[in-house]
Amino acid sequence: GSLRGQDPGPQPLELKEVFRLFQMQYNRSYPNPAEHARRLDIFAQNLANTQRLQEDDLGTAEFGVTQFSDLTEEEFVQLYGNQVAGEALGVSRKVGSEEWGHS
Amino acid sequence: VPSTCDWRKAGTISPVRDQQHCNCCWAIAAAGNIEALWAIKFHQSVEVSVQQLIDCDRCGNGCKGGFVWDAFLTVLNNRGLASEKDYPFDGSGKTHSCRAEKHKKVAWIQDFIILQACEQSIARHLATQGPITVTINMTLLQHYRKGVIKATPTTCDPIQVNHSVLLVGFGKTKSVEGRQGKAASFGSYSRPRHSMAYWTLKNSWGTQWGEKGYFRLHRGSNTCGITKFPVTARVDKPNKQQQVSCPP
Repeated sequence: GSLRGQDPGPQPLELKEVFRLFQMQYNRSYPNPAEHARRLDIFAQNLANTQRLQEDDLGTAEFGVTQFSDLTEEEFVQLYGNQVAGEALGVSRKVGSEEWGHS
Repeated sequence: VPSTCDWRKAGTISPVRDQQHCNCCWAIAAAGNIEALWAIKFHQSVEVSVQQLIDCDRCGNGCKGGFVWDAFLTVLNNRGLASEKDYPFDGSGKTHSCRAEKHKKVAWIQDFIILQACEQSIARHLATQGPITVTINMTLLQHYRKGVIKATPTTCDPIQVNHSVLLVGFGKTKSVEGRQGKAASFGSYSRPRHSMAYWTLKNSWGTQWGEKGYFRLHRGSNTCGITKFPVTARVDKPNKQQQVSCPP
Protein backbone atom coordinates (compact mmCIF):
# COMPACT_ATOMS: atom_id res chain seq x y z
CA GLY A 1 0.00 0.00 0.00
CA SER A 2 0.92 3.65 -0.06
CA LEU A 3 3.83 4.71 2.09
CA ARG A 4 2.61 8.23 2.51
CA GLY A 5 0.82 7.75 5.79
CA GLN A 6 3.71 6.03 7.46
CA ASP A 7 6.30 7.51 9.73
CA PRO A 8 8.96 9.08 7.47
CA GLY A 9 11.69 6.87 8.82
CA PRO A 10 13.93 4.40 6.98
CA GLN A 11 12.31 2.96 3.85
CA PRO A 12 12.16 -0.80 3.40
CA LEU A 13 15.54 -1.91 2.10
CA GLU A 14 14.00 -3.79 -0.80
CA LEU A 15 12.24 -0.69 -2.11
CA LYS A 16 15.37 1.43 -1.79
CA GLU A 17 17.41 -1.17 -3.57
CA VAL A 18 14.86 -1.49 -6.36
CA PHE A 19 14.86 2.29 -6.72
CA ARG A 20 18.64 2.38 -6.82
CA LEU A 21 18.68 -0.24 -9.55
CA PHE A 22 16.04 1.75 -11.42
CA GLN A 23 18.22 4.86 -11.23
CA MET A 24 21.23 2.94 -12.49
CA GLN A 25 19.39 1.26 -15.33
CA TYR A 26 17.72 4.40 -16.62
CA ASN A 27 20.41 6.90 -15.63
CA ARG A 28 18.11 8.88 -13.37
CA SER A 29 19.50 11.42 -10.94
CA TYR A 30 17.90 14.14 -8.88
CA PRO A 31 19.19 17.61 -7.96
CA ASN A 32 18.71 17.42 -4.20
CA PRO A 33 17.68 15.07 -1.37
CA ALA A 34 14.15 16.45 -1.23
CA GLU A 35 13.55 15.70 -4.91
CA HIS A 36 15.14 12.28 -4.46
CA ALA A 37 12.75 11.52 -1.60
CA ARG A 38 9.79 12.76 -3.63
CA ARG A 39 10.72 10.59 -6.60
CA LEU A 40 11.19 7.59 -4.32
CA ASP A 41 7.70 8.14 -2.97
CA ILE A 42 6.26 8.37 -6.48
CA PHE A 43 8.19 5.26 -7.45
CA ALA A 44 6.72 3.37 -4.52
CA GLN A 45 3.20 4.44 -5.42
CA ASN A 46 3.73 3.42 -9.01
CA LEU A 47 4.92 0.00 -7.91
CA ALA A 48 1.70 -0.41 -5.97
CA ASN A 49 -0.26 0.75 -9.01
CA THR A 50 1.38 -1.83 -11.24
CA GLN A 51 -0.02 -4.59 -9.09
CA ARG A 52 -3.50 -3.18 -9.59
CA LEU A 53 -2.89 -2.82 -13.32
CA GLN A 54 -1.78 -6.42 -13.44
CA GLU A 55 -4.95 -7.59 -11.73
CA ASP A 56 -7.23 -5.43 -13.89
CA ASP A 57 -5.68 -6.40 -17.21
CA LEU A 58 -7.59 -9.08 -19.10
CA GLY A 59 -4.73 -9.92 -21.42
CA THR A 60 -1.22 -11.24 -20.99
CA ALA A 61 0.45 -7.91 -20.30
CA GLU A 62 3.10 -7.56 -17.63
CA PHE A 63 3.43 -4.25 -15.84
CA GLY A 64 6.33 -3.15 -13.69
CA VAL A 65 9.34 -0.88 -13.57
CA THR A 66 9.95 1.20 -16.68
CA GLN A 67 11.90 4.39 -17.43
CA PHE A 68 8.76 6.29 -16.43
CA SER A 69 8.39 4.77 -12.96
CA ASP A 70 9.47 7.94 -11.13
CA LEU A 71 6.84 10.12 -12.84
CA THR A 72 3.32 10.81 -11.73
CA GLU A 73 0.64 9.91 -14.26
CA GLU A 74 0.08 13.60 -14.93
CA GLU A 75 3.76 14.19 -15.59
CA PHE A 76 3.95 11.15 -17.85
CA VAL A 77 1.04 12.28 -20.01
CA GLN A 78 2.32 15.84 -20.14
CA LEU A 79 5.86 14.88 -21.07
CA TYR A 80 5.24 12.02 -23.47
CA GLY A 81 1.68 12.35 -24.65
CA ASN A 82 0.26 14.31 -27.50
CA GLN A 83 -1.13 17.26 -25.60
CA VAL A 84 -2.97 18.68 -28.55
CA ALA A 85 -4.62 15.38 -29.41
CA GLY A 86 -5.66 14.73 -25.84
CA GLU A 87 -7.29 18.12 -25.49
CA ALA A 88 -8.87 18.44 -28.90
CA LEU A 89 -9.90 14.89 -29.64
CA GLY A 90 -10.89 13.56 -26.28
CA VAL A 91 -13.31 16.25 -25.18
CA SER A 92 -16.70 16.76 -26.67
CA ARG A 93 -18.38 20.11 -26.23
CA LYS A 94 -21.77 21.47 -26.90
CA VAL A 95 -21.43 23.96 -29.67
CA GLY A 96 -25.01 25.03 -29.80
CA SER A 97 -27.64 26.14 -27.36
CA GLU A 98 -31.23 25.19 -26.85
CA GLU A 99 -31.99 28.88 -26.65
CA TRP A 100 -30.94 29.58 -30.25
CA GLY A 101 -33.73 30.86 -32.40
CA HIS A 102 -34.17 30.58 -36.12
CA SER A 103 -31.14 29.64 -38.22
CA VAL B 1 -7.34 -11.05 -44.27
CA PRO B 2 -4.48 -13.36 -43.23
CA SER B 3 -4.42 -14.69 -39.70
CA THR B 4 -1.09 -13.05 -38.92
CA CYS B 5 0.89 -10.13 -40.33
CA ASP B 6 4.16 -8.53 -39.36
CA TRP B 7 5.73 -5.92 -41.61
CA ARG B 8 8.92 -6.06 -39.57
CA LYS B 9 9.63 -9.43 -41.14
CA ALA B 10 9.78 -7.83 -44.57
CA GLY B 11 12.52 -5.46 -43.44
CA THR B 12 10.29 -2.49 -44.21
CA ILE B 13 10.04 -0.93 -40.76
CA SER B 14 12.62 1.70 -39.82
CA PRO B 15 14.36 1.61 -36.41
CA VAL B 16 12.43 2.63 -33.30
CA ARG B 17 12.89 6.30 -32.49
CA ASP B 18 13.04 8.10 -29.18
CA GLN B 19 11.07 11.33 -28.94
CA GLN B 20 13.09 12.37 -25.86
CA HIS B 21 11.90 15.75 -24.55
CA CYS B 22 9.71 16.62 -27.51
CA ASN B 23 5.97 15.82 -27.69
CA CYS B 24 6.26 14.68 -31.28
CA CYS B 25 4.75 11.21 -31.33
CA TRP B 26 2.45 12.48 -34.09
CA ALA B 27 5.43 13.40 -36.28
CA ILE B 28 7.32 10.18 -35.56
CA ALA B 29 4.26 8.07 -36.33
CA ALA B 30 3.70 9.92 -39.61
CA ALA B 31 7.36 9.60 -40.57
CA GLY B 32 7.32 5.90 -39.76
CA ASN B 33 4.23 5.46 -41.89
CA ILE B 34 5.85 7.16 -44.89
CA GLU B 35 9.10 5.24 -44.48
CA ALA B 36 7.26 1.92 -44.33
CA LEU B 37 5.14 2.69 -47.38
CA TRP B 38 8.17 3.73 -49.41
CA ALA B 39 9.93 0.52 -48.48
CA ILE B 40 6.89 -1.60 -49.33
CA LYS B 41 5.75 0.11 -52.52
CA PHE B 42 9.03 1.29 -54.02
CA HIS B 43 11.55 -1.01 -52.32
CA GLN B 44 13.44 2.06 -51.14
CA SER B 45 14.75 2.30 -47.62
CA VAL B 46 14.53 5.92 -46.46
CA GLU B 47 14.73 7.66 -43.11
CA VAL B 48 12.85 10.93 -43.33
CA SER B 49 13.16 14.07 -41.25
CA VAL B 50 10.92 14.15 -38.20
CA GLN B 51 12.39 17.56 -37.40
CA GLN B 52 11.04 18.96 -40.66
CA LEU B 53 7.54 17.90 -39.63
CA ILE B 54 7.98 19.55 -36.24
CA ASP B 55 9.49 22.80 -37.55
CA CYS B 56 7.24 23.19 -40.59
CA ASP B 57 3.94 22.05 -39.11
CA ARG B 58 1.24 24.44 -40.28
CA CYS B 59 -0.13 24.86 -36.79
CA GLY B 60 3.33 25.63 -35.44
CA ASN B 61 2.95 23.72 -32.22
CA GLY B 62 6.17 21.81 -32.82
CA CYS B 63 7.21 19.95 -29.70
CA LYS B 64 4.00 20.79 -27.89
CA GLY B 65 1.97 18.23 -29.77
CA GLY B 66 0.18 17.88 -33.08
CA PHE B 67 -1.92 15.69 -35.32
CA VAL B 68 -0.83 13.02 -37.74
CA TRP B 69 -2.97 14.51 -40.49
CA ASP B 70 -1.25 17.85 -40.00
CA ALA B 71 2.04 16.07 -40.49
CA PHE B 72 0.78 14.66 -43.80
CA LEU B 73 -0.45 18.11 -44.84
CA THR B 74 3.01 19.44 -44.07
CA VAL B 75 4.53 16.81 -46.32
CA LEU B 76 2.20 17.84 -49.14
CA ASN B 77 2.82 21.55 -48.58
CA ASN B 78 6.58 21.06 -48.55
CA ARG B 79 6.49 18.75 -51.58
CA GLY B 80 8.14 16.00 -49.61
CA LEU B 81 10.45 15.32 -46.70
CA ALA B 82 14.20 15.71 -46.40
CA SER B 83 16.30 12.91 -45.04
CA GLU B 84 16.92 12.44 -41.35
CA LYS B 85 20.62 12.79 -42.10
CA ASP B 86 20.26 16.20 -43.77
CA TYR B 87 17.64 17.56 -41.37
CA PRO B 88 18.31 15.70 -38.10
CA PHE B 89 16.05 15.35 -35.10
CA ASP B 90 16.66 17.58 -32.08
CA GLY B 91 14.95 16.01 -29.09
CA SER B 92 15.59 18.90 -26.75
CA GLY B 93 12.20 20.49 -27.35
CA LYS B 94 13.61 23.79 -28.61
CA THR B 95 11.82 25.71 -31.34
CA HIS B 96 13.42 25.96 -34.78
CA SER B 97 12.47 27.71 -37.98
CA CYS B 98 11.40 25.64 -40.93
CA ARG B 99 14.36 24.71 -43.16
CA ALA B 100 12.47 22.50 -45.61
CA GLU B 101 13.43 24.51 -48.68
CA LYS B 102 17.15 24.10 -48.02
CA HIS B 103 17.19 20.33 -48.43
CA LYS B 104 16.58 17.83 -51.17
CA LYS B 105 13.47 15.72 -50.66
CA VAL B 106 13.89 11.99 -50.41
CA ALA B 107 10.26 10.92 -49.94
CA TRP B 108 6.80 12.34 -50.64
CA ILE B 109 3.18 11.32 -50.57
CA GLN B 110 0.25 11.57 -52.97
CA ASP B 111 -2.51 11.81 -50.41
CA PHE B 112 -3.61 10.59 -46.99
CA ILE B 113 -6.78 8.91 -45.79
CA ILE B 114 -8.59 8.07 -42.59
CA LEU B 115 -9.90 4.54 -42.52
CA GLN B 116 -13.17 3.21 -41.22
CA ALA B 117 -13.21 2.78 -37.44
CA CYS B 118 -13.45 -0.98 -37.70
CA GLU B 119 -10.74 -3.40 -36.66
CA GLN B 120 -11.51 -5.81 -39.47
CA SER B 121 -11.15 -3.05 -42.08
CA ILE B 122 -7.97 -1.84 -40.44
CA ALA B 123 -6.52 -5.34 -40.50
CA ARG B 124 -7.39 -5.74 -44.17
CA HIS B 125 -5.74 -2.45 -45.09
CA LEU B 126 -2.68 -3.23 -42.97
CA ALA B 127 -2.21 -6.62 -44.62
CA THR B 128 -2.73 -5.43 -48.21
CA GLN B 129 -1.41 -1.86 -48.25
CA GLY B 130 0.96 -1.38 -45.32
CA PRO B 131 1.30 0.11 -41.83
CA ILE B 132 -1.16 2.65 -40.48
CA THR B 133 -0.89 5.35 -37.82
CA VAL B 134 -3.32 5.12 -34.92
CA THR B 135 -3.94 7.31 -31.88
CA ILE B 136 -4.65 5.61 -28.56
CA ASN B 137 -5.05 6.30 -24.87
CA MET B 138 -1.54 5.98 -23.42
CA THR B 139 -2.45 5.52 -19.75
CA LEU B 140 -1.45 1.87 -19.50
CA LEU B 141 1.82 2.31 -21.36
CA GLN B 142 3.62 4.06 -18.52
CA HIS B 143 4.25 0.80 -16.68
CA TYR B 144 3.99 -1.63 -19.60
CA ARG B 145 6.80 -4.14 -19.98
CA LYS B 146 5.54 -6.84 -22.33
CA GLY B 147 2.60 -8.93 -23.42
CA VAL B 148 -0.84 -8.14 -24.79
CA ILE B 149 -2.81 -5.36 -23.09
CA LYS B 150 -6.49 -6.08 -22.97
CA ALA B 151 -8.26 -3.22 -21.24
CA THR B 152 -11.83 -2.23 -20.55
CA PRO B 153 -13.23 1.28 -21.23
CA THR B 154 -12.86 1.86 -17.49
CA THR B 155 -9.18 1.00 -17.33
CA CYS B 156 -8.31 2.62 -20.66
CA ASP B 157 -10.78 5.23 -21.94
CA PRO B 158 -11.20 4.72 -25.71
CA ILE B 159 -12.52 8.28 -26.11
CA GLN B 160 -9.55 10.10 -24.57
CA VAL B 161 -6.88 9.26 -27.12
CA ASN B 162 -3.59 11.10 -26.66
CA HIS B 163 -0.69 9.21 -28.22
CA SER B 164 0.03 8.43 -31.88
CA VAL B 165 1.89 5.27 -32.86
CA LEU B 166 2.36 3.05 -35.91
CA LEU B 167 0.43 -0.17 -36.43
CA VAL B 168 2.79 -2.71 -38.03
CA GLY B 169 1.12 -6.09 -37.63
CA PHE B 170 -1.30 -8.41 -35.93
CA GLY B 171 -1.37 -11.99 -34.73
CA LYS B 172 -2.55 -14.42 -32.07
CA THR B 173 -0.84 -15.63 -28.97
CA LYS B 174 -0.34 -19.32 -28.45
CA SER B 175 -2.95 -21.04 -26.32
CA VAL B 176 -0.62 -21.84 -23.49
CA GLU B 177 1.04 -18.40 -23.32
CA GLY B 178 0.19 -17.01 -19.93
CA ARG B 179 1.37 -14.21 -17.73
CA GLN B 180 4.22 -15.46 -15.63
CA GLY B 181 6.81 -13.44 -13.93
CA LYS B 182 7.45 -10.78 -11.43
CA ALA B 183 6.64 -7.14 -11.39
CA ALA B 184 9.38 -5.47 -9.39
CA SER B 185 9.30 -7.05 -5.93
CA PHE B 186 5.95 -8.78 -6.25
CA GLY B 187 5.52 -12.52 -6.37
CA SER B 188 5.10 -14.50 -9.54
CA TYR B 189 1.83 -15.95 -10.74
CA SER B 190 0.49 -17.55 -13.85
CA ARG B 191 -2.87 -17.49 -15.55
CA PRO B 192 -3.45 -20.02 -18.31
CA ARG B 193 -4.79 -18.32 -21.42
CA HIS B 194 -6.66 -19.12 -24.57
CA SER B 195 -5.21 -17.81 -27.80
CA MET B 196 -5.57 -14.03 -27.88
CA ALA B 197 -5.68 -11.83 -30.97
CA TYR B 198 -3.42 -8.78 -30.82
CA TRP B 199 -2.11 -5.78 -32.72
CA THR B 200 1.62 -5.02 -32.87
CA LEU B 201 2.46 -1.34 -32.56
CA LYS B 202 5.66 0.64 -32.92
CA ASN B 203 6.21 3.23 -30.20
CA SER B 204 8.53 6.24 -30.05
CA TRP B 205 10.12 5.84 -26.62
CA GLY B 206 13.30 4.07 -27.60
CA THR B 207 14.14 0.40 -27.68
CA GLN B 208 14.53 -0.03 -23.91
CA TRP B 209 10.82 0.38 -23.43
CA GLY B 210 8.32 -2.43 -23.94
CA GLU B 211 9.10 -5.23 -26.37
CA LYS B 212 12.24 -3.65 -27.89
CA GLY B 213 10.28 -0.47 -28.50
CA TYR B 214 7.07 -2.18 -29.56
CA PHE B 215 3.93 -3.18 -27.70
CA ARG B 216 0.80 -5.23 -28.27
CA LEU B 217 -2.85 -4.43 -27.75
CA HIS B 218 -5.77 -6.80 -27.84
CA ARG B 219 -7.45 -6.95 -31.22
CA GLY B 220 -11.23 -7.03 -31.42
CA SER B 221 -12.30 -4.90 -28.45
CA ASN B 222 -11.19 -1.40 -29.46
CA THR B 223 -8.72 -1.50 -26.60
CA CYS B 224 -7.60 2.01 -25.66
CA GLY B 225 -9.46 3.51 -28.62
CA ILE B 226 -7.28 2.05 -31.35
CA THR B 227 -10.00 2.39 -33.99
CA LYS B 228 -10.68 6.06 -33.38
CA PHE B 229 -8.17 7.63 -35.80
CA PRO B 230 -6.56 5.16 -38.21
CA VAL B 231 -4.77 7.43 -40.67
CA THR B 232 -2.32 6.56 -43.41
CA ALA B 233 -0.53 8.29 -46.23
CA ARG B 234 -0.80 7.11 -49.82
CA VAL B 235 2.44 7.07 -51.75
CA ASP B 236 1.29 5.52 -55.03
CA LYS B 237 -1.09 7.14 -57.48
CA PRO B 238 -4.72 5.94 -57.53
CA ASN B 239 -4.46 4.36 -60.96
CA LYS B 240 -1.25 2.63 -60.02
CA GLN B 241 -2.21 1.21 -56.67
CA GLN B 242 -1.11 -2.34 -56.12
CA GLN B 243 -1.81 -4.72 -53.30
CA VAL B 244 1.11 -6.02 -51.37
CA SER B 245 1.41 -9.00 -49.10
CA CYS B 246 2.29 -8.73 -45.45
CA PRO B 247 4.62 -11.47 -44.18
CA PRO B 248 2.82 -13.80 -41.73
